[in-house]
Amino acid sequence: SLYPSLEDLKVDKVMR
Amino acid sequence: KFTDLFEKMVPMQVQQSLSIASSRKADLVNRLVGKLREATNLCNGVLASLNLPAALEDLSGDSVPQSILEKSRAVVQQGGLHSIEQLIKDLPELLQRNREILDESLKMLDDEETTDNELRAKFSQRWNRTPSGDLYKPLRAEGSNFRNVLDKAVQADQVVRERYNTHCEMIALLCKPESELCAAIPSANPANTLQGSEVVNVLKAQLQQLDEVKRNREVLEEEIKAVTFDMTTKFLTALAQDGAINEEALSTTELDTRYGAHTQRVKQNLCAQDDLLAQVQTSHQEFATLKQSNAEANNREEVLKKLASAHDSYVEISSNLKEGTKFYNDLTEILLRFQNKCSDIVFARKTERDELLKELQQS
Repeated sequence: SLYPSLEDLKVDKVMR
Repeated sequence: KFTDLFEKMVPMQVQQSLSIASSRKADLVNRLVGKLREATNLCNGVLASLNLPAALEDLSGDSVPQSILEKSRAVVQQGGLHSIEQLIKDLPELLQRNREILDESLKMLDDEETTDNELRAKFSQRWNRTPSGDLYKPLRAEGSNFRNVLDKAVQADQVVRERYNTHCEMIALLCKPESELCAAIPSANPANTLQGSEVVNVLKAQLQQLDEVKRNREVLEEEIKAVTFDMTTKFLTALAQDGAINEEALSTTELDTRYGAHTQRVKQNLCAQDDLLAQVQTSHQEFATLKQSNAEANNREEVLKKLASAHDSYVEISSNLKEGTKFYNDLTEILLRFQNKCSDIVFARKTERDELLKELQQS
């Protein structure tokens, strides 16, 4: 596909 | 109303000679007619192998190939040039909207970090809370990921735009109604430019002459069949005078007299056809090479290829744009969540800062 994947951006990182 | 039932009765010798003579005549007629028919078959075969006269007939034809018509219909059905033009126009705005959300989020962090640093400089170790810089590290990492993704998207937009620029002209042509499309393709049949050219006129004239030769043949065939050939009186006379019948000599002489001219005309007809077929083949050779080498032919191929690839690019561009639009919309949602996170933490930090400041001033 032409545009970058957003998969790894969808996961919210938990704030410690 | 008297009819003599014995009128036809002749001596046995005469009867036998008549039957031999009639089979001679049948052989001759069959041979002549057979040659004419054979010549016609040969002529049809040669013309068919040269795709004549069809090749000459569609000179005036300028039809658009079926496959191109189907591609044109498909593109129009999907909204034609206008629909992808609109989407391409939207891309920069979608990009800008995402950029602004990201920039605002990071600016919030920057501003708060700046005040935190200023207060730390002012109160030094008494300003003992975690520095904002440390706290915001994961958020800034996330921010830089977003920036990378947006930079890649900008490149993708560029690729789509270039692809669009390369093919938009042909796509526009493909969306035109069939008549305009047909007119825009350099003569659908390269020979079209040959229309009215010497070689085509010569070829047409030769085909007309061939038609005439064939028509003559039909007339000739009827005449041959119509020839009357009755040896009865000759045989009767011969028998009376000589007491014997030299059937072969008498028959062949009579056949020569009766069919000599027809035989000659058959021969001429066949020769005429042989000459004409040889000429047609030479002219066709010239016609075919002209057709091949004709610059128009190349032009036509080029345009048709471009039209076909325009259709394929249209499909590709449409899917690129669909993907791109989805990408930006999905990213906007993610960035809005990110912006909320930033504003929440900055708000918490500000509240904490105000309490800390109050404590310090009281002490």
